[in-house]
Amino acid sequence: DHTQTKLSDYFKVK
Amino acid sequence: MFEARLVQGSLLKKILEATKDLLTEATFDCSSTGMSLQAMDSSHVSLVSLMLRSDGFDAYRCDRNLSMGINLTSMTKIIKCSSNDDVVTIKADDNNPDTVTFMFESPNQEKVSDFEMKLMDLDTEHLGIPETDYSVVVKMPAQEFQRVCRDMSQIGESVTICCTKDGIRFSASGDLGTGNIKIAQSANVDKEEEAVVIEMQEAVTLTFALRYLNFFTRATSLSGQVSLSMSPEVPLVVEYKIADMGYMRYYLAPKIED
Repeated sequence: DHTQTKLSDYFKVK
Repeated sequence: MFEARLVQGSLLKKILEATKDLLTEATFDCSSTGMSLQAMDSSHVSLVSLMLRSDGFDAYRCDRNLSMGINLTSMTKIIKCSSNDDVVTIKADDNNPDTVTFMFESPNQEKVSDFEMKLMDLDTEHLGIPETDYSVVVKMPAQEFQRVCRDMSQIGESVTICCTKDGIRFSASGDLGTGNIKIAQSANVDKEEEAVVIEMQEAVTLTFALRYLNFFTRATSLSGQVSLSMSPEVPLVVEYKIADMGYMRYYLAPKIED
């Protein structure tokens, strides 16, 4: 099974 | 004063079509370099990044930086009032900062319409996206990518993309069984748009939700080619170039194995 990651796991909020 | 004139007004219809499944509202940032938009979908799994450079417009004036909070559903309703061959001008007046005006002119100038739309106060988060040297960049016909995403979603909710120097393989599995589509790098093609080109530093295998990839393929009418940029354990970038103007990019966070 796979879990969906979020963009905030990779990119920081400016 | 902000004014941007686009002879190819139908481009705005295509751009709105390409965002409609992901965004309901977004901020257009206008500056002397052009119009841009960066917004995440409500689940923060994907991000839309649009760039329309000022030199791609037929006339462009932006006296000071401007952020326009736009309800995209409302904008779509208004843009639908234009004909595909209309010239579209977007205008915002410094003295009237709460609205934006869209003007549509028929090619023979016999019909001119203007629609004033209310702007929104949007509290938008911008993500800092680092410059990345991707392990793999695949360029392929946009229609082929659309077809692959559609076909894979017949089989499962996720697609695993495996890219090697030989080609790119899309795999899905579900209750009914499994499916694999392998596309080889083109040996030689007459038309650049039909080519499949793979630039690779290292082989990459990543898994993504097809629901989002299918949303991204709404941009297919913007460009003959799409590029997929991938590195291990980072978001995928799906880019459609907008000729002479800029791009529509989508970022999608991968699915990881439990």
